[in-house]
Amino acid sequence: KNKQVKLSDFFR
Amino acid sequence: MFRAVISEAKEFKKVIDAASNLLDEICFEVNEEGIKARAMDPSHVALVSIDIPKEAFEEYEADVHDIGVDLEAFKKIMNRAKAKDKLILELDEEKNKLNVIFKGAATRKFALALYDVSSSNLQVPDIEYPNEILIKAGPFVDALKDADLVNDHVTLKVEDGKFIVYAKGDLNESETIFEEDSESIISMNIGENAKSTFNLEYLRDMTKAASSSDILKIYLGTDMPVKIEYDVAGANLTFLLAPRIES
Repeated sequence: KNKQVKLSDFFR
Repeated sequence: MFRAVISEAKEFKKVIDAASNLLDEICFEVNEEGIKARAMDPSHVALVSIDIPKEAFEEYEADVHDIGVDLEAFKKIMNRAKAKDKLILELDEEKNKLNVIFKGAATRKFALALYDVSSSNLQVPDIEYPNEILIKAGPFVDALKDADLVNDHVTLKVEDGKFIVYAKGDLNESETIFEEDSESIISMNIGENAKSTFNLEYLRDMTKAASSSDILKIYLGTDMPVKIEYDVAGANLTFLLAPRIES
């Protein structure tokens, strides 16, 4: 099952 | 002071439509160079970036202002534009309104309330992508429509030099394959195989302002946000969408 992640997860 | 004249109101409407699909409100940062806006959608899944250089306007004069507007209201006003209308945008600092003026068979004026939408200082992050695909918007949007028949999310893949739009539902599957020499593809700069899955409705919203012959630049990696860029009416639109990831 895939889950929507947020953009902020990539810009830390 | 801010005053801008756009020769085709209908074209500018597309820019507002693109933003209003994803955002409730926006802050246009205007200065003597042009207009820019950056914002994330309320769920922080998508980022919208709009750049309109002053050259895109018939007339343009501005010093530094933040112009915050409600996009639903702006969109409704822009929906009233007629085919041959010119559009004039001007800031009324005294009344704290953005005047939206259509000049055609008659001159029609709207005064749009300004909101205190703080400018976000967001930047489009400088991500390095292994793959860059230039594709006509029409065939790509068609591939998304196909995917929409089988699921609410879609996988964008680069596989052995092909760009693939793939969806799998509980029962059914759809797949569109773009080969490098296909007439839909302008160019493919492929570094490695890649695969990311995205919410379909966001992708549909992000590509809605593009006409079918417009060219989309799609940047794709594995389990990375997809970046989609295109130009409408001299404005550069850039969208970033976070993926869905196996958990």
